[in-house]
Amino acid sequence: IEKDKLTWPTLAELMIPSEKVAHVQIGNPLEHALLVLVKSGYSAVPVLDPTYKFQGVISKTKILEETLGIEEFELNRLSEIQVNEIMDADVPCLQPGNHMIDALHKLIDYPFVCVTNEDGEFDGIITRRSILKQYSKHYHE
Amino acid sequence: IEKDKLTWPTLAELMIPSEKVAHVQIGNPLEHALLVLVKSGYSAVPVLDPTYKFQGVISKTKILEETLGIEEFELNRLSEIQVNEIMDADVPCLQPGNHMIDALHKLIDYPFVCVTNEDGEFDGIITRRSILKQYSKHYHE
Ligand SMILES: Nc1ncnc2c1ncn2[C@@H]1O[C@@H]2COP(=O)(O)O[C@H]3[C@@H](O)[C@H](n4cnc5c(N)ncnc54)O[C@@H]3COP(=O)(O)O[C@H]2[C@H]1O
Ligand SMILES: Nc1ncnc2c1ncn2[C@@H]1O[C@@H]2COP(=O)(O)O[C@H]3[C@@H](O)[C@H](n4cnc5c(N)ncnc54)O[C@@H]3COP(=O)(O)O[C@H]2[C@H]1O
Repeated sequence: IEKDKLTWPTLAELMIPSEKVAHVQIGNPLEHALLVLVKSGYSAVPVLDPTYKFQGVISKTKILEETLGIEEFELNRLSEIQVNEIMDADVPCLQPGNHMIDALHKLIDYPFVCVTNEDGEFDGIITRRSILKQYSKHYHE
Repeated sequence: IEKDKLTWPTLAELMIPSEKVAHVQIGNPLEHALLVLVKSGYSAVPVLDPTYKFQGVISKTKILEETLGIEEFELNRLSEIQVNEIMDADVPCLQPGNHMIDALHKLIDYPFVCVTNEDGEFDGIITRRSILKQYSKHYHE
């Protein structure tokens, strides 16, 4: 296994850095979160707090579940609910000392996982696509 | 590589069979597609035609893009547009003779790919989760 580890990239090489990750703030109304999700085209994005710590994930699925109960999907109702009321808070995070195999295990059940630094601040995300791309390269070596 | 192939599962073993896959019909109105997506919890599901051939994929992202242009997300507008008008028609499919490595290549850019039989009829889907689970097993062997 050790030889194998030598050829795998580090988490930093796999990671999409925070400045390239669409995200919302924990106190934002759902209306704002929905606009960020629709404009970015992503199904789900990270939720950060004002000190740039990762708090969870907000998705189109969660927002649709919340408001489809009523006859019309009134956008004004989305302005009354905040992101922290319906976000998923159990998305796993990786720390600086973790390896690609740790990312692989967590990505089995999550489309992306977050990466934080020693102080717990948000550094970026690792996506299933980035891991699958590595495997497809590795297979041909 | 040959020895490697022996330990990998066949596509049939990896596949979620069609009876377990939530799907919609090409002629359905978007209102129905949105209800299937919200009830199943999935971001996107396959679109089939009346002869059970795979035609594309419909997603919450596409439906939201389509209707968010107006002030309120009126559900009645969703009943006027049909699935075939906005679905993604370029999702790749695997045929019976393909291997897991073919699935890996296609899953780099798609969360799931479809599997068809010799007559082109829909057999099921292979998801990124199923491939990642195999890799995590393989790594520990
Ligand atoms: N603008 C685009 N250009 C090219 N391909 C695109 C794309 N948007 C989506 N895709 C493709 O569709 C997959 C699923 O995207 P989804 O938005 O559902 O799910 C995404 C999204 O929720 C999140 N994500 C990815 N990149 C992000 C970013 N820069 N900022 C925030 N969230 C991101 O991670 C999930 C998994 O991403 P992953 O790349 O593995 O997988 C992506 C990618 O293969
Ligand atoms: N009810 C549930 N129970 C447990 N885990 C769940 C779940 N719903 C979603 N997940 C998890 O979230 C991932 C993304 O789901 P999503 O709905 O965006 O994206 C899904 C969905 O669009 C589609 N899909 C998966 N299973 C399906 C099914 N039985 N019928 C129709 N579409 C399916 O394939 C995509 C990738 O699926 P994958 O399993 O790789 O990845 C899934 C899975 O890891």
